[in-house]
Amino acid sequence: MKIWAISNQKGGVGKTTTAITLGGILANRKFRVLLVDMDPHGSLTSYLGLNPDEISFSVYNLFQDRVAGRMLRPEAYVVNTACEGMALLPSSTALATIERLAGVGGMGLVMANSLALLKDQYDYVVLDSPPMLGALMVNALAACTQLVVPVLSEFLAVQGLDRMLNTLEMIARSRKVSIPCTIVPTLFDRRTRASQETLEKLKLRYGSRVWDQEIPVDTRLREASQAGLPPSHYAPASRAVQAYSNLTDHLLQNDPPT
Amino acid sequence: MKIWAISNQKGGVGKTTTAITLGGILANRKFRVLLVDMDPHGSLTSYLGLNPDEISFSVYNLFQDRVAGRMLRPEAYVVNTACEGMALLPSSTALATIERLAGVGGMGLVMANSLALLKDQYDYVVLDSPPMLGALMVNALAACTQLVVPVLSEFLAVQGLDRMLNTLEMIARSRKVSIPCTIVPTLFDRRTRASQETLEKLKLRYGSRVWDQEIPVDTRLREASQAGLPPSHYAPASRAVQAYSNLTDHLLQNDPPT
Ligand SMILES: Nc1ncnc2c1ncn2[C@@H]1O[C@H](COP(=O)(O)OP(=O)(O)OP(=O)(O)O)[C@@H](O)[C@H]1O
Ligand SMILES: Nc1ncnc2c1ncn2[C@@H]1O[C@H](COP(=O)(O)OP(=O)(O)OP(=O)(O)O)[C@@H](O)[C@H]1O
Ligand SMILES: [Mg+2]
Ligand SMILES: [Mg+2]
Repeated sequence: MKIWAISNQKGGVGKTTTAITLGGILANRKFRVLLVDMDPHGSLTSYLGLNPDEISFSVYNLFQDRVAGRMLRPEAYVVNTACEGMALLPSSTALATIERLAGVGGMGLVMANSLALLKDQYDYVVLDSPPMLGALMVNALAACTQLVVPVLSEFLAVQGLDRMLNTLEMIARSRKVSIPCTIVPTLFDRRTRASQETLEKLKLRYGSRVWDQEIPVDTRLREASQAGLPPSHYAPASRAVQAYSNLTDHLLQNDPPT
Repeated sequence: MKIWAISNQKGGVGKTTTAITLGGILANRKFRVLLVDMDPHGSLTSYLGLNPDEISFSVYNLFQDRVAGRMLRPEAYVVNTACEGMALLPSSTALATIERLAGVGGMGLVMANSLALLKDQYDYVVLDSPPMLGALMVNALAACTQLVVPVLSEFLAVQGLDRMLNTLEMIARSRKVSIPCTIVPTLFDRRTRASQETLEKLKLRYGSRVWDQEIPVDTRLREASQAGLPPSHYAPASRAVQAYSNLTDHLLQNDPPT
């Protein structure tokens, strides 16, 4: 089983959109997929028709079980989605209180230890992270076998990327593994001068970690979220889904199935 | 002195862009303005040319002073900006650890108590919040005299708005004040069907709290962030700055200077 974390502490760069589209494409390719929503705001959970304010079981329960010294049972909190071959471990708003536990020992490995218990049931896990470099993102970075970083190709979004990549390096060193990382330009508008210039700067600074294509701006993605269907199922022939399909090829090369 | 908080736990909806543009417009109208960056990611701080990773003093120091029982001295942490009449209380990445203190008594009023000490030096304070409903946002809601909520007019961004507005109501009740709130549609693209439909739903659900205009998509705003100048100073005649100027009129009517 492989675990792909979709992270960036900058908000609104397409993390949730990337997570659900990659998950849908992998499910269409007949991989067994688990989506995990680690954002207390619960965009991925709402996208799939559930309410993070009212949900009874979620990622939050895994942290509670750990604090209470109970056995981890992640399969008890997984729900099916409308898409065949794609399950969800949802979020709840209570997840926002996890940040307070950041100082407690062992909290950084809750996700890694929970997901290890599911390794025979899924081929790929896709983790959606919150827009904050805190305990939940550290959990995602500590569990993943590959990191995908969606980035808006503009000035504000490129600040602070070093910080996240440094955190990833630190975690990878302590795990004594090397974790491939792909920076993915999203919401890319070829017509804007600022987009092209920032993309050049990104490539100069991060070299081969930057994917050689971009995800274009595509209103079909917004319509898909309104319809509650992954873009791969709602508009499989759209430009953005085609681009995400190319990205999936690239990510599978970096991190093939076990 | 009046305090306007710009908040929404959804990421990438234009909080920082709204904060810096309103601040610039108010400074151009000869009000004495203080911008406050309460986002550990420090977009506002980077926008104005400072580095949140390396900065020596910031909002973080106010929380440290409170925990250590020292006297609050916010003026010691304020810096000037390139714009006349606009000062900044910057962020630092260390601010991300504040969330751990959320359970400690009295942490919710650090900003309100600090800003009260500056009431003779500024006419308007504009607070930029992080994309998370945690201790830092609660501080902003507890300090403000008016709340501005930028919202992307699309499905994912409207989820969870109730949660934030309920938190605001709760804080206003405990302060025994009524806090005006304006929901501002941002990055609005008239050509997209999904945008128009969601805007109708927003108005149906939130009535007069939704501002009667929208902030259009305008690439001049992205260029301004690259130039490190507030949009009001970089492109004062642009469509977006004109729209923000109309918004400023509306907000000044709701919350005139003392
Ligand atoms: N390629 C695209 N074309 C058009 N719209 C897009 C595209 N990618 C994402 N979006 C839209 O941009 C907005 C932000 O995307 P999304 O919510 O996925 O970002 P995020 O990084 O997960 O945000 P947050 O930081 O709040 O978690 C959403 O409204 C989404 O529908
Ligand atoms: N009206 C607009 N037209 C074009 N681009 C815009 C507009 N408003 C904001 N942007 C761009 O959209 C992106 C998101 O804006 P911004 O960073 O202000 O959002 P935010 O809500 O502060 O994000 P975060 O949740 O990370 O704090 C930025 O790249 C900004 O330049
Ligand atoms: Mg998201
Ligand atoms: Mg911001």
